[in-house]
Amino acid sequence: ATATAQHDEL
Amino acid sequence: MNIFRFAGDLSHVFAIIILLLKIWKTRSCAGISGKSQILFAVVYLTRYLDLFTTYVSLYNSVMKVLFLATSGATVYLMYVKFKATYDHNHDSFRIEFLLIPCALLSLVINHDFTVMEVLWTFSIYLESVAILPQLFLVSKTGEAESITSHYLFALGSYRALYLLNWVYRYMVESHYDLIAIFAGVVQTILYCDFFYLYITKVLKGKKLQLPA
Repeated sequence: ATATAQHDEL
Repeated sequence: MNIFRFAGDLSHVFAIIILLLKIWKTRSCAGISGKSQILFAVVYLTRYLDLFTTYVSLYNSVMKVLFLATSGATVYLMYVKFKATYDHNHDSFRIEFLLIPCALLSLVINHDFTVMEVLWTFSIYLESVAILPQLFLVSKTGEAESITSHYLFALGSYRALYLLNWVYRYMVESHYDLIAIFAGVVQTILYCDFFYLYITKVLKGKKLQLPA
């Protein structure tokens, strides 16, 4: 599992 | 994108539209905390700085513009256009007690010590407590108009649906973001008391009266 590098959520 | 996140975003848009309609139609912002609206505007400004630097999708960009525009419009309506109806006396929550701890925490606990990432983290922490002035105002006045309680229900549901979205993404995409999840859990917990009152009272046609 990886934390988000780029935030793709609002 | 998944159904939980899409439903959450729709609930969020719905809450913002309910609030704007309430203020515009009644030409009054009585019962609404201007401080919470300022905090929400700060949340979107610090979170959506990447609007011009990172393109995720058309949906993502359109929604960011929508949230920035509507939060700015709401603050404008409350503090300029319908300033006379703003309840200064009851809207007395000290928002510096929210801004400073969130700023300090975002400097200490973040994914990456860069300006954009720390601002994003600050925005996530701030959003989780941004509703406190509004809940404080409702507890001080002891009641809320039904339209205001619908606004709060939609707003609280949005992040609750995001919690389901994060469960889905962890199970399906092995994706998770502990900062967003932790803040989202705190944010949703803050609404629980209100959710209980909303479901047991407002949905039965009664006015939202807080026990004095």
